[in-house]
Amino acid sequence: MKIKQIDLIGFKSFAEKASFPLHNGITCIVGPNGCGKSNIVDAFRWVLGEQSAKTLRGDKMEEVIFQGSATKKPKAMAEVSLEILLYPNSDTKSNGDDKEPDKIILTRRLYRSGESEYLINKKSCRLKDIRDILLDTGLDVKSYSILDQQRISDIVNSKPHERRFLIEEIA
Amino acid sequence: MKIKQIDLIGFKSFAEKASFPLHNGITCIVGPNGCGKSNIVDAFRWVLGEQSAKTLRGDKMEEVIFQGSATKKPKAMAEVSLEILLYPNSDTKSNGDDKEPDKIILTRRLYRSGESEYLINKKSCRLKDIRDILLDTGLDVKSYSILDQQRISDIVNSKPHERRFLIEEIA
Amino acid sequence: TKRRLREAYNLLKEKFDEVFKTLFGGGKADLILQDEDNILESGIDIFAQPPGKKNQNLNQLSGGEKALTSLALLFAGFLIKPSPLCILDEADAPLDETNIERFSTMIKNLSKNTQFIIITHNRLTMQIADYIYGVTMEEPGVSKYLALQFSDVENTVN
Amino acid sequence: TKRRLREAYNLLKEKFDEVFKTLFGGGKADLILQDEDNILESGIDIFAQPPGKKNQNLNQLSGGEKALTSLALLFAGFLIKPSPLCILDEADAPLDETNIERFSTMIKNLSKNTQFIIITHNRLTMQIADYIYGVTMEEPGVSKYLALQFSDVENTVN
Ligand SMILES: Nc1ncnc2c1ncn2[C@@H]1O[C@H](COP(=O)(O)OP(=O)(O)OP(=O)(O)O)[C@@H](O)[C@H]1O
Ligand SMILES: Nc1ncnc2c1ncn2[C@@H]1O[C@H](COP(=O)(O)OP(=O)(O)OP(=O)(O)O)[C@@H](O)[C@H]1O
Ligand SMILES: [Mg+2]
Ligand SMILES: [Mg+2]
Repeated sequence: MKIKQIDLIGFKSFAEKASFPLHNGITCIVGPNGCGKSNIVDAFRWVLGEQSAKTLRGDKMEEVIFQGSATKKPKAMAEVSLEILLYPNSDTKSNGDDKEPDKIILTRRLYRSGESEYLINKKSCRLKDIRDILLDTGLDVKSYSILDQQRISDIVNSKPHERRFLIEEIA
Repeated sequence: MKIKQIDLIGFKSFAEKASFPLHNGITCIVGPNGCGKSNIVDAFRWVLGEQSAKTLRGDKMEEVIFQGSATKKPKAMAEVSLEILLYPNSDTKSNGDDKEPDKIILTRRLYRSGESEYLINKKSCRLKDIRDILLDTGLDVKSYSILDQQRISDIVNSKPHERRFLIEEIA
Repeated sequence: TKRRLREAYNLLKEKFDEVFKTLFGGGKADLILQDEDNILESGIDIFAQPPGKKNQNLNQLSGGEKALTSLALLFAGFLIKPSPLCILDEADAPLDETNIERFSTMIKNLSKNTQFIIITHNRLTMQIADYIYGVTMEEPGVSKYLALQFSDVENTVN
Repeated sequence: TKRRLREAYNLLKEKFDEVFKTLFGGGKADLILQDEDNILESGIDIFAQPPGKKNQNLNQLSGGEKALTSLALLFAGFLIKPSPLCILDEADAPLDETNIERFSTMIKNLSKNTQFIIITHNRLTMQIADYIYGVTMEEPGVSKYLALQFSDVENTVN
C-alpha cells in the first residue's frame, strides 16, 4: 500500500487546511522550533487511531483542536484525513498489471463538544472499521513505524519484557 | 573560586592520565559519538562526590574503572583530581589585591577491591571533608550546575514539588 | 506460534548483528532470550559492543551509541518485514556526522520499500531527501508549509 | 527562612520572565506557587507562552521550546546566584539555528562570572568557545584529547 496524502484541518497549530501530498522515497520536513513539524507526526498518530491524549502531548483529547493564537480565534473542530492506495494481493507497492489499486480516505474528526466522527471515503463508520483496514495494511499506530527520540531511547532503556513486541510484530 | 584543572586516570575510557587545564570563559569539548566527552562530565560528578552508580550510567560504582579494550588490559584503580583556587572573602573570581588564593586539590580514588580513598592536597581525608569544602564553594554535585539533556527536560516534565530546589538553592 | 516466534527471533537476532555492523562499521550485537525455554513470555536482552570496545553494560554506551543501537534493531525489523510507512522525528539529533551518513545511507536503501518521513534540523540528513516540506509560522501560532528545493532550505530553517 | 524563600521566589519569577523574553524574542513566562500560603512546602508550576501563541499546557510546547524554557529558568537562577562552574552536555541538541545563537549569546554573557564547559556536536555552538578540546579514540576504546583551534575541529569531528 502507498500513502498519497494527509490533510490537517484545525489540527493543533494547523488552523487552516494543510494538504501534504506524499511521494515514494524520502520526504524531509524542516523548519524552526515550534513551527509545527511534530504536530504533523501527531496528526498521523491521531488519524491512525491513537486513543491516548498523553501520547499526543495533551491532558485531554480536545487539546488537538486548534486553540487559537494571538491573531486567530479557536476552531470548533479538528479533522485529519489520510488518503491511501491499497494494492490487492500484494504487500509491495509494485504497480503490477493486475487490478487497479483501491483508493481509501480515512478521516477522523473531533468536535469541541467532545463528539467524535470516523469516516471511510466520506461515509460515517466506526473506529473499529478504520482499525480493520489498518490491520490489513500493517499501518498500526502501535507498531514501531512512528519513531521519535523517546521511542528510540525506550528500546535500549526499557525492561526486557517491554521489548517482546519486536519479535511479536515480525512473527 | 576558579577551577584550574581536572585529571582523569583510569576513569572510564580514559585509560591513561588525561589532564585538562580549565580556563576562564567557555571551553567546548567536541568529538565523535562514544569518544569519551560525557565520561569527562561523569568525572566531574564523581570527584564532586556523586554516590549513585546509576547517575554515572553503571550498575555498580566499580564500573567507572577502565575496564579494558580490544588492545589494553583493565586498570586496577580509577582516580580523578580536581584542582581549584579558592579566593578568600569573595565569591567572585576577581583577583582582588587582598590575599593570594588557596590552591586545593581534591582527589577521589576507587580500587577494584571496592576500597575508596579521598584526598585533599594528596593527604587522606574523609568524604565529609571534601563535601565541607564544596559546600563553601557552591560546587555541589546536586546543584543545577551539571546539565545534560535528561536534567534539562526534567525541569519541564517534573512534578511541581520536584522543582522546589530552584528557589531553595537561591534562598 | 511458538515456532513462528522462534523463527522471528532467530531472523531478528541475525539481522540485528548485520545492521549493527553496517551502522557502527564493525563490532557485534546480539539479542538474548532471558528464558530460552519459554519464548512465549521471555524478556529480551540486548547485547551491543561497538568496534574495539570491550563488552559492557548497555547503559555505559554513549548517547549516540545507544541511539544507533536502537536504530539498528528497528531497521533490522524493517528489513525482515517492511512497514509501508516510517516516520522519524529528529532521530538524528544525538548522532555525529559520520553516523548521520551511515544512518542516511541505510534509510536510502530501506526507502525502496517504505515511504519515509524524516523530521530534522540537520543539513546532512536533508541531503537524502527526495522531497522537502518547509513548515513555518509567519502568522504566530499558525502553521503553514511550502514545498522546497534543497537550495530553499536556508530561508525556512532561519 | 520563609522570607528568604519568598524573596528567592520573587526574584526567580521576575528573572525567568526576563530571560525567557531574551531567549524567545518575546512572549512571557511565570512561576506560580501551587499553594500561595505555604511557601515552605508548595510545589511550583511553570507557565510559558512563546510569542504570538496562546497560553497552553506546558506539555504541548515543542521539543525545542521545552528545552529553551528549561534553560531560561536555569539561566535565571544563574543570573541571581552565579555558580562557579556550569557544564552543558549537548544542551543544544533540540535547538534550531536561531535559538542556538540566542542560547550562545546568553552563555557568552554568563561566562563573565562562570566557567562554562560545553559539550556539543554543533558548529554554531563551537564558535563561542574560548578554548576547544577535541576528544578522540584512535586506539579503540581508549580516549585521548588534544587542544584545538576552531580550524582544527573538522578533523576531530569526522
Ligand atoms: N491545539 C493547539 N492549538 C494551537 N497551537 C497548538 C496546539 N497544540 C500545539 N500547539 C502549538 O504547536 C507548537 C508545537 O509544535 P511542534 O511540536 O510541531 O513543533 P516542532 O516543529 O516539532 O518544533 P521542534 O523543532 O522544537 O521539535 C507549540 O508551540 C504549541 O503551542
Ligand atoms: N569503565 C569503562 N572502561 C572502558 N570504557 C568505558 C567505561 N565506561 C564507559 N566506557 C565507554 O565510554 C564510551 C562512552 O563514552 P561517552 O559517553 O563519554 O561518549 P560521548 O563522547 O559522550 O558520545 P556521544 O557524542 O554519543 O554522547 C562507551 O563506548 C563506553 O563503552
Ligand atoms: Mg518536534
Ligand atoms: Mg555524550
